Amino acid sequence: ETFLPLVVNTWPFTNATQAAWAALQSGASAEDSLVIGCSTCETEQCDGSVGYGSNPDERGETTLDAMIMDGDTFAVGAVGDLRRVKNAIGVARAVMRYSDHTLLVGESAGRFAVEMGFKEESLATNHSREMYKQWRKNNCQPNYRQHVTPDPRHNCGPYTPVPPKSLWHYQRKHHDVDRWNHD
Amino acid sequence: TIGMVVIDTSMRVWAGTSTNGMNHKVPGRVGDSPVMGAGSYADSSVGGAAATGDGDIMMRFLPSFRAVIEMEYGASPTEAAQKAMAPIIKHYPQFSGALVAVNRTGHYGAYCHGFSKFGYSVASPAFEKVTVVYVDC
Repeated sequence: ETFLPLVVNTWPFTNATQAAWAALQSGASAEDSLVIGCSTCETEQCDGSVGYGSNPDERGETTLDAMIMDGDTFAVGAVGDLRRVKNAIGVARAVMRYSDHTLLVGESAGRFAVEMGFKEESLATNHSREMYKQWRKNNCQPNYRQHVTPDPRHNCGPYTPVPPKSLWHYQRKHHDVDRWNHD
Repeated sequence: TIGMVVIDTSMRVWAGTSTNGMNHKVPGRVGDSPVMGAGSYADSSVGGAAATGDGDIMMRFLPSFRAVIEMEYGASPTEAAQKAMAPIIKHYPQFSGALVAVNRTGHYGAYCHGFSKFGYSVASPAFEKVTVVYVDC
């Protein structure tokens, strides 16, 4: 027994699911439907975990990651640490369509996106600025650094490395990953 | 993060992700979302999967790839999700994450760890409208 077509996505982002489903029902390809679904979340900034204006890095800048994969041909396009371009899933598809590569990252990925016609604009919002401000005010906590000085559990950077005197101890800390802070 | 799998009536499977990652990350950090086999994976002869959670941990185990492989070996989507998450939980019992898996006939399942519960969204001929399915972690 089959139940097709089908759209499934992580988290209760029902508008994204509905957008992809409506696209499929109107005759769009699975590829287009997936891009429409994920783009909906980017525009709506689903839970603050997708799209612009949230979860800034240590410097206060929001960056985006995205990927698209075709299960027929195993074609993949992906983008990481994308800056100043909002439509990350669109850029991932552009990587797949307009290059022979699989993953582009950082400033160069942004430059590629602009070359492919995507608009360059700030990803900051009042919300992301406030998140950054509160983080600084809270002595840069939570913090993902380790084996550096000053102690990253209580201090902001800049940091310099401090190798341990005995054995290296790689222990992933628990960083309160939840519905609003996750990959 | 959103991780999505779309299957059309010809059983063509597409998977994708989009995210702004972890809050206050070290500049330059990239999570699991753009890593194929980690954030999501698709194989039209089997199905697809998408993961969410602590990407620094999850990307070390390629759980989406693992889930699709488990389905290829005969596991149900729910079993495949559980098997894909098992090694992560074994090595990092404190981690939080979830994975949804879908086979090519439109059957789906999920497994999660570290959250109290995990919700994912489904649109299918089996439902009249988009439905949120919850699993206890």
